[in-house]
Amino acid sequence: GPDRPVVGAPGSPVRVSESDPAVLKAVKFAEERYNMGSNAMHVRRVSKILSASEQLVKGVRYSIMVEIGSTQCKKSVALSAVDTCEFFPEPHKQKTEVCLFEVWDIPWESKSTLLKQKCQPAVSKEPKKVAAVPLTHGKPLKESVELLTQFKNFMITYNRTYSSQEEAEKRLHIFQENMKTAQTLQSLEQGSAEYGVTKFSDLTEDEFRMMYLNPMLSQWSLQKNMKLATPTSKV
Amino acid sequence: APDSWDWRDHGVVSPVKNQGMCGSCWAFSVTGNIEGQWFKKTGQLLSLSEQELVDCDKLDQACGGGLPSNAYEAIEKLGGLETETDYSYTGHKQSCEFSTGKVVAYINGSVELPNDENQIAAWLAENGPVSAALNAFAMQFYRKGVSHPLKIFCNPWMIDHAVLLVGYGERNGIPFWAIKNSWGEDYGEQGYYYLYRGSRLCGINKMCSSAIV
Repeated sequence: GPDRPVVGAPGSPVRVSESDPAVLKAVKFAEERYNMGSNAMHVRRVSKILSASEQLVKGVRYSIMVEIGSTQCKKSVALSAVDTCEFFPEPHKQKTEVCLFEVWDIPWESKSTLLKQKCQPAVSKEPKKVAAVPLTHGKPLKESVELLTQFKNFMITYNRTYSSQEEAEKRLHIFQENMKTAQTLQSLEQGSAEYGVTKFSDLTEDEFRMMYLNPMLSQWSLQKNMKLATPTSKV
Repeated sequence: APDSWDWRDHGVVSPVKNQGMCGSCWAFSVTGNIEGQWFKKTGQLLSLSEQELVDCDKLDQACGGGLPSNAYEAIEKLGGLETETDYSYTGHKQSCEFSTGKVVAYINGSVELPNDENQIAAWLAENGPVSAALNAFAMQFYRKGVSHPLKIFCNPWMIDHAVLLVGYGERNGIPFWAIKNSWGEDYGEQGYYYLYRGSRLCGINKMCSSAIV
């Protein structure tokens, strides 16, 4: 998040504390999805967070390694009561798994998606893919980290909020196209101008024209003939 | 004309304003020009009302756009302009609330300037800031410096934004127009756009005009 120091290049994975509230939230989310996808009779819960890192990728992508074990609650238990479920005692420890969860959190939408779930028995060495949850929209995360950083900074600088994730994604795409246009302008610039992110960077050319420009001026040749200005003095 | 001139150095230009999401650039261009002309006549810099034009200039289309030539005519017919304070900008069309009793500046006519940029510069240096218009495509992406986009990005026949020429000069050997814009101070260089001068770029020479006090 913007209030946390980032180490390394913008967008590269950064290790975060296992007690970080955002990580705990992501773990809780992953745990719920894990249980929804599992046909086990009992609710399973994360017993320990082994490591956690975050990466800025069109939001924040958390990679979290956890230990997960069976509780005594059956799956019919109310979701709100899951936190109170006790783990099975020692003889059942062999059912403990180590799982890698990747959770994609979109802060401007308060929306999360479980991207990846790889689990293996705690005693085994070979990871076994249990399930792969598809992306919400089936889109690859191919936008460059640099672009996402630029977009995030743009949103902060110009205080932008969007009404939905779809709107945010649309604006990100427009922003990306505008950055390409700005780069083209820059590469062909014959003066000393710098082009790039402005407060209009999330608007299409048409939107920009409609909101801020003046279509009547294109009819300037139709304007009334005005009196010509008196030439300037020779002094 | 002098090699360079900037009316900001002479107290003739009011602070940069913000038209918001409204195509009222024509009103800002014209009031900026009249602020300069009024200063030249009286020595007093007033910030004049654009909202009066948005609401009361029936020749133009308020936030839908307008022509400076119409605006001069409307101001003459109305009897003048109120101050920014008396008739504040809201960025959308309202019913006309113009009051002749609050008029602080008037004009007696308007003139069209020649298309030659040297002559425009000479006129500006002698008479004050000039209402102008240009193709604003590159302006969406402009951050700073003297802008000289390729002509294909800046068709001089597709003029779509009105501005105010307040000065001219050279920066590191690049001749420029100093252009007061109306997109707030967080646009460009403290609200100003600098455009290459001397090749009729973006049609900047095509619609230069001024009110006469």
